[in-house]
Parts: sequence; C-alpha cells; structure tokens
Amino acid sequence: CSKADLGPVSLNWFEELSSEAAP
Amino acid sequence: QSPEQTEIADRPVCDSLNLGSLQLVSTLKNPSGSCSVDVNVMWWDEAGFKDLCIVTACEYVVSLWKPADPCQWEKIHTWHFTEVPVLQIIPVPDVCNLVFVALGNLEIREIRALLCSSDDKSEKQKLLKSGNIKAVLGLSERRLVNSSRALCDQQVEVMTFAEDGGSKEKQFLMPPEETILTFAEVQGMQESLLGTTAVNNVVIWNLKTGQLLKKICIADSYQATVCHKAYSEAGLLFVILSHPCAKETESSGSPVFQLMVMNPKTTLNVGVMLYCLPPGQAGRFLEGDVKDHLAAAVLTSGTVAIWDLLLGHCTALLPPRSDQNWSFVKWSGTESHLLAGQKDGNIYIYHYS
Repeated sequence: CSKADLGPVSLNWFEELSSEAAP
Repeated sequence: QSPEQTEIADRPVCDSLNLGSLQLVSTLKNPSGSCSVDVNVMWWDEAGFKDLCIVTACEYVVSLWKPADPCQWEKIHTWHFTEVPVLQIIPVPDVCNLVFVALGNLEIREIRALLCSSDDKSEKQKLLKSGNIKAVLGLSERRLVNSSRALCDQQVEVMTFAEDGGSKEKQFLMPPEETILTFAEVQGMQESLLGTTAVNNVVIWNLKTGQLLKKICIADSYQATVCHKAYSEAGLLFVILSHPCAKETESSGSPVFQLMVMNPKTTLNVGVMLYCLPPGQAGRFLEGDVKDHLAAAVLTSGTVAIWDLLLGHCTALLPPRSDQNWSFVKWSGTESHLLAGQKDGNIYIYHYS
C-alpha cells in the first residue's frame, strides 16, 4: 500500500481532532 | 544455575542472519507449587537502596523478589488474598514501592494497590476499585485507566495516585457505545490513549480533556484484537496488534502479531505486516508482551516465540521446559531479559541476544 491510500495526513492530527471533537 | 543455550532449530524461514538466542540466567523457584498467573518487574526502594525487583503472582499470593547474590533472588515481601484470586499484575511506569493487581475469577472484580507500611514494613493493601471491570492499564505519570460496566452504562475512569497508593484524583473519559477490551498508550504522546473494542474498532481519547476523538473501524481484521503498542509518526498511527482468534492461511502461515497503520484524520487503515510462525510451528496467540522492537508470545502449543519487529520474522523459539508448557512471558525493563513462567509457579529468566 502507499501513504496516498490512507488519505490526507496531518502532523497535528491530535490537536486538530481535539478541536473538532465534542467537548 | 548452569547457563543453558536455547536456540532456534534448523528451520528454513529463520535459517538466515540475525538469529536470536535465549540464555537461561536465573530461576525463581516457587516452593508452594500453587498456580502461577503473572510476573513483572518494578522498582522497589528498601532501606535507601533502589533495586529493579521481580513481582510474581500466584492465585492467592503476590511476592516481591529482590536481587541478592549473582543470579539469585530473595523474597522480601508477600501479600496474601483470601476471597478473590489474582488475575494479573498491572505495571504502572514511574512508580516505586507500589504494586497494582487485578483480582477476579474470569473477569476483573477488584483493583488493589499493594504496599508496605513505612513504620513497621508490614504488607498492606488498598482496594481502589470494585465492580464489573472490563479492561485496565497502568499509564505514565502515576495514572491507571479502567473501564467498567454497570447495567447499560460503560464508565472509563483515570485514577492518579498518591505516594501511599491512595487515589488522589479521578477523571472520566467519554465512553464509546461498545465494550472496551484493551487500552494502549501512544508512545511519546502522554495525552493520548487508544482502546480496542468488542466490535473491532480502535478508539482514540484525549486524556486531558476526556474527549473521544475518533473511532477507527478495523473490521476486516481478526476478532478479539489486543493492542500491545502504538506510536505516531509522520501523521500516521502505527499499532502492533495480536490476534488470539487468527487462523492459519496457506499463503502466510499462522499470524500472531500484526503491524497496522491508520490515518487518525480519515480513519483509513491498512495492515502493513503479519508476524507469523515459522513453517512447522503450530499454535495461536495465547498471551504476550511487546517491548521496543521485540515481541514475545506464548502459543497454544505451550512454546514461546519471539519476533524482531524490525526484521519482520521469528528469531527464537523456547519449547516447553521439563514437559511443562509456558503460561506467560514478559520483557523486563532492562537489557532484553525475558521472564517466562509456568503454571507450577516457577519463573525462568532468559537473556535474549
């Protein structure tokens, strides 16, 4: 598999998911 | 104890460079002969001397062993239980002079802290949690996470401990709908926590805020998956899973561990590598431990198998000793020592190189 198969990647995924998720 | 060399037999898949070997360096004999359930290592400070000690758990007895003469161990503390048997030792990083254990029959009913009184050095125990506990894990910064069920509600709780083993602080994490089977820390990310669930989802929490960040479906994978290790690199989440229910396939043999990569943003995921048994070896994953790049598993055949996760193949096998199957294995904190236990309570310490 290639990295592209997993969709767009973010180095700050943890911070981004924390700001998007329900409090 | 005379050193003993145990090397992998002549098998084609491992007949290459970088074979590992296991050398027996020490034995802890259990005179009581009662059924042994777990082993681990931890720091213990006795009279100002801090030693890496071994904790052994039999059904109703937990013992602490301190290093004595070369390759010898001396039992210094013993805690007894009368009603509920011990199921497992719960290692908590960065904790000294505190042992955590889970007690129960098939499922965990209690979590207890074991310690010694600073006055008379007598053994004490504190009940920290009771109920229908499904999963528990020791975390960095003196924390312990557990999930429990009461009627329809699932509760995910993080406890922080004081020096005396008492619970100092409690925090709740947002529970998923399905039952959590196991927890795993993400290396180097102290605020994140993973869980695997009964319907093969991996969930991610923010430990600071308690938020449930994402649910990642790995439904194409095997059932009853256990997550042993997780780390984040280049925006992706890598996890080492074991599959107790995996079946042998003609193409790849019997898979025991698997490396999966997942994108937490998109939830897309894919298996990267299967860690299989060498041809001719039968058995499924029963119990195991992963530390750094080494994975060890007790197989249903009673043999212990070791994989180098970087090399990608099995590097050593430890067949049953004295006609007794192995029951559990743990990597020690230092120098690639493997602790392997049998049901009769004897623990054997091997050096892996």
